[in-house]
Amino acid sequence: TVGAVALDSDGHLAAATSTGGLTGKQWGRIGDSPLIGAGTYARDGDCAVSATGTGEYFIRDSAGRQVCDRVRWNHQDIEAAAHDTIMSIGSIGGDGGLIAMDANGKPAFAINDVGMYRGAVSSDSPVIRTAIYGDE
Amino acid sequence: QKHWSLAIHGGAGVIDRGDLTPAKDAAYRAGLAEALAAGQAVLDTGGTALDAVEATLKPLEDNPLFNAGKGAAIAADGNVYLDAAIMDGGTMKAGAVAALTRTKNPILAARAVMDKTHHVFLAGEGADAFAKSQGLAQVDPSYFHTPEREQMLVDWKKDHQAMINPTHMYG
Repeated sequence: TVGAVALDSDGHLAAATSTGGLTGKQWGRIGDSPLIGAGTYARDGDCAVSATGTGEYFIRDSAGRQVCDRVRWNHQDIEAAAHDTIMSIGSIGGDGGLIAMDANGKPAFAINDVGMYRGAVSSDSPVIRTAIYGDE
Repeated sequence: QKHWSLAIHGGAGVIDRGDLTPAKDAAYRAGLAEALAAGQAVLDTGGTALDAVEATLKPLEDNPLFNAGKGAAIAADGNVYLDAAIMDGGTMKAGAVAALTRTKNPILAARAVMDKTHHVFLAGEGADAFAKSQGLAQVDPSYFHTPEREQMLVDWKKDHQAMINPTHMYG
């Protein structure tokens, strides 16, 4: 699964996700990626989210919407909201990760697996950064 | 210059340092960097976040290393079914597609659902037909298959054959 979140110079957020799902998935099975509020979500002023992992758990826990609600209603910063959401998913048996971005363009990466292919760039840090392993 | 920001993921899992050769490690990082550069080009010239996330995902869908578009995971029946979604935080508009089998870039189809219909989510043959009607590139389903993903399905079947064929349930 691949995904992106962005803040533009007018202060608008957006999110996108694309996937083939799981190897050996049952035909007809749909994961969280195309479900708005689960694998993909964006709301100006709060956050944008794209998730990757065992989709059924991200659907049950409304992962994308949950991150943004944690920001809006719990007043958590984006890192705490992303971390607590992925831990919540882990607590019900789900594995994976997500990327999130707050209204100021601060990115957060949260995983409960060993690694996640990821990267970031911004007007403040125009040199592209990439990472794969959990300790990077 | 006003502030902008972009972040991406290319999938998660049990990725240890010993799992990837230096060449594979470099190839994944190059793929991520190419995608980020595509989104950066949009945002750096005043483009929208919506256009940036779309531009970022297209090269990842075209890169066979990642599980989306070409190189996507293969389902139990041997076919590739592709899903994608996009959402605009400013307008709360969204578009999504599922179970595409012929549309080369699912993220473009999701964007078209958002921009060109009053729906949010189209699936299956209707979604492919809609994408085609919008002029989006269509490919033979074999385009999405790669040897690596074929092997992953073979490996998966070794572990799950008993579930597929009940006559093997007891060994």
